[in-house]
Amino acid sequence: MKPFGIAIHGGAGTIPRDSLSAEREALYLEGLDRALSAGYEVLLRGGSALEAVREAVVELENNPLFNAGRGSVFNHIGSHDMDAAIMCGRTLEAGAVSGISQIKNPIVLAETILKHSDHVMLIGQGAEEFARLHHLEFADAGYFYDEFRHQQWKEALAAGRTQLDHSLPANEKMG
Amino acid sequence: TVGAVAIDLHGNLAAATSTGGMTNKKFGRVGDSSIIGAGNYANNVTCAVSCTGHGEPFLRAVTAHDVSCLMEYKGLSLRDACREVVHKKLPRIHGEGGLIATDAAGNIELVFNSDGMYRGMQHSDGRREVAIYKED
Repeated sequence: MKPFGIAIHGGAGTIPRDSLSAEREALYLEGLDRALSAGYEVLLRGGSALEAVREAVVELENNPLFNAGRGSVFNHIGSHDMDAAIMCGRTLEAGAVSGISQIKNPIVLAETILKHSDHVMLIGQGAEEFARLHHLEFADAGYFYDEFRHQQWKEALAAGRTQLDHSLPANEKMG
Repeated sequence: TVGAVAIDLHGNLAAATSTGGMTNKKFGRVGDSSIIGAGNYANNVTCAVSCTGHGEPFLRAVTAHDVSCLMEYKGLSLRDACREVVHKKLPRIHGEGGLIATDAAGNIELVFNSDGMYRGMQHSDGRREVAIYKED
């Protein structure tokens, strides 16, 4: 049997061990585990790599712990700007999307662009119009609201800084 | 940012990356995640890569495609190519973060230069892991 497999990530940054409670750490591990299983199951039943990576990312996008889809952080105006890309190694076809705020699963839109558009990358309102044409699922602002993310945004706004999801602010002193 | 790379039973590779960007970002800022070649790349000849981290350095390093180029043009293994990019090239331009990658032989790499990366992998040879911190 030929080897097959999958790897996933849910973000990188300054993640000190004591920055996560045991409960929150368990939730992250559970979320990663679920996404890994979703992708691996596709491969196990003979599905394509493209399908496997989409399924794994959809699972992560649906989990508010991770900064994508439902768990996307707030931008300066208190809205969301989501980006996604997907590429097939066999055909070198690619689909990408940027600056969208209402699509439930941006990676599904990226895959739809890969499969059904003459273009590689669509942005903003035009991308959402394309998604509407292809009957993709939309979600309102309430779906993307998360109290933890909102608090992160208010603190960043007050401090006038832009920050990565999993990093301590640059001016934060430790010790 | 989240992402996945995979190799299927037929030896085909794919990569997917998705992000909500940076908290409090403005002016329509876009990072590397949705830029093919920077945060995401797949090519059956070499590898599939999905990146996560500080988008601007990853864009300037054309990170995902760089891993593929090191394999294709310089003959590096997946492991060496990933390490060259994440531990040597990115730090020179203050690029913090990491990437996940797989190649046509079924090798899998999860490499990062930050304190941690939420990550996981499962291989048909039985290996499976999920981890967060560097020392895990």
